[in-house]
Amino acid sequence: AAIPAPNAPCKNLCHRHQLFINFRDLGWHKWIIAPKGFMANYCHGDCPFSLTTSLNSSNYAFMQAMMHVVDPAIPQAVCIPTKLSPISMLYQDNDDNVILRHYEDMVVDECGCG
Amino acid sequence: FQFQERVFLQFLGLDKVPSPQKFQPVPYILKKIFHDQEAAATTGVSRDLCYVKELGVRGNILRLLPDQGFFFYSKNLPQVSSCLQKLLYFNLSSVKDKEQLTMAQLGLDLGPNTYYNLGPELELVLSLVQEPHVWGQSIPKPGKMFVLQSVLWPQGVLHFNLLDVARDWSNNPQKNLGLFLEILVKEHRDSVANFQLGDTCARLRCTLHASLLIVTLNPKQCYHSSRERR
Repeated sequence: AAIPAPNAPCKNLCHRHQLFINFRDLGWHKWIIAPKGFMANYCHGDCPFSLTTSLNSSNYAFMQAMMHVVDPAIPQAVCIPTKLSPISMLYQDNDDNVILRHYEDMVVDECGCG
Repeated sequence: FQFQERVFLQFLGLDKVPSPQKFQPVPYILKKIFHDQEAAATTGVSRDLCYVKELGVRGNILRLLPDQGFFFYSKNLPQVSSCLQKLLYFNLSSVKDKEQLTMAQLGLDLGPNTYYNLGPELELVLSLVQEPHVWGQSIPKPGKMFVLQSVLWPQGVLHFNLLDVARDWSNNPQKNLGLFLEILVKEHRDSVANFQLGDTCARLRCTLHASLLIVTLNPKQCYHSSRERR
């Protein structure tokens, strides 16, 4: 029977954290027509060796986590976005042009150890 | 924060924070494209961000350019049925050199599409201005005509494809002298109501709204569709 891995508290493990960017907070609502803001989110948390196989990790992260166990001078694997999605922005420029642009990889949908 | 803001603006393709005096009206098509894209992103449906499905063209930046021209008020109108003459001018300077123009659609909104106050049949003449306007000259010397169209009025928004003209303007900005629009009232003996030409033209001057919708493709941001993105 597998020895139960030491359960690092979940909230410290690598996962997606919510972050809503409100353009009004930045004063950009005066020229951005839509959206009013967007859920950008971010990744944060530990990538312990024992969990790299389950934290949506890359093989590389598994190797790095193992190397970190052997030699702590080697940094742990890091918590990074593994799935991103775009946003569209409608805004007005200084020539009163209305511009619609799509921006890739602006929203973090999933995180993992990489 | 000032530093980050400048970086974000560059990322948006802007050199400084826009400070519009008033928001331009956003046409239905831009709202639709925006909402379709938001819905796709929310449901996790991946879409080709370099293809505008609603317009059937490749591109990842859509711009609606407002008309920056002006009306001509020439005393001796060339023809008794001439209703209005206008210079249409669109500033293409926001289009960066590396962007490829894939669509340029002129929208002429002649006013609300109601049938309560029927207007006379109109004739639209659109021609390229190919010589700079000499001040004091009543109207610019119209160059190549590329639209001559009769429309029943009211008619809502009329669309004209200006892709070749806009590409020429974008490649040779000094050629962008605008378009000359003339609207004439077509006389019909059997017209039901004898339209007061003055009132009709004044109303048309108030309701006329011109804009140029352009779509560009930034090859640095858009890999050719046949090659998977690595």
